[in-house]
Amino acid sequence: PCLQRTILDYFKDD
Amino acid sequence: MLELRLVQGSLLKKVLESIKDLVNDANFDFSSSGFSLQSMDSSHVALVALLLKSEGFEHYRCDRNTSMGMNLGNMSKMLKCAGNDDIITIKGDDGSDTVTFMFESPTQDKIADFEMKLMDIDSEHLGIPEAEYHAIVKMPSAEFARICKDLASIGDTVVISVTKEGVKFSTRGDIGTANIVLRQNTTVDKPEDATVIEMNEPVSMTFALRYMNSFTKATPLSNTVTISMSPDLPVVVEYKIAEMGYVRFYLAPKMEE
Repeated sequence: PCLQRTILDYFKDD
Repeated sequence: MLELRLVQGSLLKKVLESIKDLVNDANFDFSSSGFSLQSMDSSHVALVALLLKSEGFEHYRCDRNTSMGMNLGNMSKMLKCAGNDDIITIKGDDGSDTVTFMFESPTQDKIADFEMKLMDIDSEHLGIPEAEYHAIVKMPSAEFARICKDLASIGDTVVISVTKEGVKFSTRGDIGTANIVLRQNTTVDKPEDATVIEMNEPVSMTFALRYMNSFTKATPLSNTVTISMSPDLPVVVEYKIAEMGYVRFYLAPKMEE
């Protein structure tokens, strides 16, 4: 099975 | 004081249609250089970034940077009332809790005013680093939309692989599997019909087709779409808006456990 990553795993708050 | 006049009002209609199902509410940030929007979908798996530069407007006045929280569904309802050939003007006053959309018919014989209530949206603004991508595929946007639609009838995830042979879109489901390979093809009459693959390194990543199909709602905005991939970043699906800016969709990949 694949684990769905999220945007917040890659981009941090400014 | 904010007043933006877009002669090609249909662009704004298409932009809203392309993002309103992905994102419910968003802050529109207006500055002297244009207006932008950045917002994640409710699951935080996808992010949309919109930019419309001031030079694309016939008239653009923005006295000071301002942000307006809008419900995109409501905004879409109002923009649907604009004719495809209408000139659309967005007007707002500092401190006002509404924004006005004015629609003028090309012959100026019909003028409509729609005033929408604004909302308070506390959304974090994410830093999106400029990146060197392992692979960048530029292809006809209708082709990409067709591939995503076709594959979604077979499976719910797509593996996008870029090698020196070309770009491959694969899926599998209960009824079987599907593989679609596009090769670089620049011998076409019109440049927008070309498939151009810039590969620095081979890359292969898995994504949920549901989001990809949502992104393809932006197809009417541009004849071409650019897909940029790096294994350690979300994929970027970009639809350029001629001389104005772009709608960019970022989608986090699905990783093997």
